[in-house]
Amino acid sequence: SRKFAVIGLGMFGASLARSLYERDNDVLAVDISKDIAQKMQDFCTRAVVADATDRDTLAELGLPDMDVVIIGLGAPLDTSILTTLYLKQMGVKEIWAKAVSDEHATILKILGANRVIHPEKEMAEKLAATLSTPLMMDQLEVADGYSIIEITCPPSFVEKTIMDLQLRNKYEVLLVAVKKPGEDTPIMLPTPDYVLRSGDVMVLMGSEKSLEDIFGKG
Amino acid sequence: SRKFAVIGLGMFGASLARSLYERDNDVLAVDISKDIAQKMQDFCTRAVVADATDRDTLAELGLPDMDVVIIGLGAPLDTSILTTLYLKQMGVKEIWAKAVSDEHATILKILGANRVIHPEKEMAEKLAATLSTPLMMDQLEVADGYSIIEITCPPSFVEKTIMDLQLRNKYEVLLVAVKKPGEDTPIMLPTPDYVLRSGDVMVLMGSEKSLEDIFGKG
Ligand SMILES: Nc1ncnc2c1ncn2[C@@H]1O[C@H](COP(=O)(O)OP(=O)(O)OP(=O)(O)O)[C@@H](O)[C@H]1O
Ligand SMILES: Nc1ncnc2c1ncn2[C@@H]1O[C@H](COP(=O)(O)OP(=O)(O)OP(=O)(O)O)[C@@H](O)[C@H]1O
Repeated sequence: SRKFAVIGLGMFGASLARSLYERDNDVLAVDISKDIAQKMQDFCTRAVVADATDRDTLAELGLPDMDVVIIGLGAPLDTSILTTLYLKQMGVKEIWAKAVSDEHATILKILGANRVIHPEKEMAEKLAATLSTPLMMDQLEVADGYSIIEITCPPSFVEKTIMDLQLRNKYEVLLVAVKKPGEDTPIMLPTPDYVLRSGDVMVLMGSEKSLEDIFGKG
Repeated sequence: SRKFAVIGLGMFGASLARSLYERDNDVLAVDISKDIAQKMQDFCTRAVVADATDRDTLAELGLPDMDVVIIGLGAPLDTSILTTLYLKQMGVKEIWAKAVSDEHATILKILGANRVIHPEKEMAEKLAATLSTPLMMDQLEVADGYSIIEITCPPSFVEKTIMDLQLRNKYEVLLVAVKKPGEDTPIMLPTPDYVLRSGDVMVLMGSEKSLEDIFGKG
């Protein structure tokens, strides 16, 4: 298990602290509001009331021992900006910070945030990919231009075999797995004679160009 | 290309409208603020100034023809709640709505939202998984308890072959691809004698239990 501190327990920070704690990590949760810190008590290792822009208070929290310190502060921008500076100066190993705009993200990175998170924007971009490919359920980018996608079997593929569809020869797309409705265990690397059925979820790997050629952008 | 409407152009709605438009979809962007609608003009097919809680105005926008209508409205809750009701009543095929809390999400679903999105919470849960597995870079859930993960080659695996590691025999984990630093094209289904190098990104598929056994929760 790893050690984390989450500073600023808004929707993002509070959800993150809880999820990390549920995964058996050590979580220190910090907020300026007594109410909010109190609500967090059962969902983290330790909840502390503190003003993150107060350097002395911050110094007492043992933050350099943490694997990652995540800043979940929102507006005004100067709170997260100051906190990032202080964390960098006290030698915190890894700093992640929530940004509310592109400019804010740039500033945080320059001051030392190793990763900047923009929940609304990142979720929107992820969803745009899913919405644009109607049958697509999820996607993982392997490399620039290469993805693994999870897609419901299109009507035109039902009752065909991988061999019929020539996925590998014609498109260089690999059918990595098939998840059948009602079956818990996916079929890993189905053989070329596997017959696709309606409702099958296909997990495919290939270049985004090939995947688009096959399934289209919708 | 598909047809979308995004109602409410906050950070989430605006990013979504732009991303969808960049992917060559038809995007109608709607906001009550003239300024915001105007800023959107070059980044969507059409930007309209409208109050989404005004049923008559909403009826003139051709929303039932859309593939999906996405509500990006924030607080107060009644705005998105009313809009969801109206969209359902006018027969919009698919309604996605941004929620600001679990209760809000429940209400929207009952009223007819096909999918509810909670950006801060969903990003937080995704990041908690990545943070808990230190070398992990991304994850795609294939089925309940089965995932594809993207993970940096751990030091203990460097200079070993897949055969040495017995991934398939011992753990039933499949090495689906390797992305080498500096090489654009990933190696799909490396052969058992492939030697792992420092910096290699491994894409593995298997049960979450096996993946945890191998890589640990950190
Ligand atoms: N100086 C500070 N020190 C510590 N905590 C602070 C400080 N200022 C604000 N906070 C806390 O940070 C939390 C997040 O702030 P806020 O709600 O403004 O952000 P937000 O952008 O709305 O967050 P989210 O989108 O995650 O809900 C609040 O719980 C607030 O009490
Ligand atoms: N009745 C309405 N009809 C249309 N648009 C509206 C209405 N009420 C508010 N909006 C618009 O919805 C947008 C999003 O609202 P708001 O900024 O409150 O949400 P938010 O939760 O902060 O969003 P985000 O987190 O995505 O930034 C604003 O641009 C606002 O002008």
